[in-house]
Amino acid sequence: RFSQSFREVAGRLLASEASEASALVLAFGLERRLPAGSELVRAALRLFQRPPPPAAPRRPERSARAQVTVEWLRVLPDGSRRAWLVDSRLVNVHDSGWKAFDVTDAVTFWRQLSPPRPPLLLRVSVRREPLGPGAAGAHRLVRFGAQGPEGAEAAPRLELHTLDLEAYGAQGDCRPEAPAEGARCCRRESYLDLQGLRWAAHWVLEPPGLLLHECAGACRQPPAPRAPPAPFLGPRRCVAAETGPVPVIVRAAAEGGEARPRLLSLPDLRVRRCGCAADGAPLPRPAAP
Amino acid sequence: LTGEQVLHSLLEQLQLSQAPVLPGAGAQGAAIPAPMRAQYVALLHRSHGGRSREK
Repeated sequence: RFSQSFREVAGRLLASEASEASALVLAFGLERRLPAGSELVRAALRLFQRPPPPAAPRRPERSARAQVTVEWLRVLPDGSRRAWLVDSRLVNVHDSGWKAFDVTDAVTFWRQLSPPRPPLLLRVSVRREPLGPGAAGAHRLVRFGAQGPEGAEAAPRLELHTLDLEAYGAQGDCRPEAPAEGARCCRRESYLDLQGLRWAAHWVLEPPGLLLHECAGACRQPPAPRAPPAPFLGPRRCVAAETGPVPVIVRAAAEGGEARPRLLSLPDLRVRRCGCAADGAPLPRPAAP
Repeated sequence: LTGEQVLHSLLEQLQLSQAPVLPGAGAQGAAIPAPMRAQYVALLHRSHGGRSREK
């Protein structure tokens, strides 16, 4: 496996429904499965596609596909349910074997919830492809391991690929005496003197300057994968992982040409934490996407 | 972060296309009303220490 740490979590089938699109709801108990001080690199949902029944008619190639969609399902505090799309792909209805779906976003969102966190709920729906009144019902032939009496071997699985932040993450604030060249990813302090800027001198009342931070240094790259890496992911870079607003008071022109103080909050100007993340990988975000 | 980025953020918040040209004011600090000053200080503290308080 390409990650330093690799865990597999077995899923539990909560519900299944058969309508226009057949759907499964899977539950994964992830509490304490993601070790503290680790960074989630990738989460893959693996579903075993059972072969179609021998009596199933062979359909023309065009209609022998189905669209499998994975959504993160969340029960909101008011009891309502909301689903967010995390991955979708076409499968051949006559195929069988393990299919992998990228559910990194779902696990990332789930991690942002306040403890105690409920199990991670993933809804897997299978729709006919192509859409339209003439489309065949071939999608009903797609059945995953959770739907039958098979043993645990065919049960849905969630693979969690993590990196130890101690070895692969950022190191907090940069040491002032250490040269930035070749340093490990860290948060470097910088000062912006607003009063020294011509446009700000009579406009910005507070603060006189901004004590800010930037992310500097290099990130350790994970070992070369034995399995194909997640698509579209670039090298890990040192980026702002958590930001906050900066308050300022400016003189704003009011009616009558009079300038009055006005309090503003400039979002995301303060870097609170730096982290290493691959290009294209999601950074931790607030719970509601 | 550069002065240009701060300027851009300010202009965006105020929906302006360029920095206003305002005459210099003598005692600028005194012109800020007390409630606004208190609100500014509260935001400043939250901006610096929000994370550690959460912990």
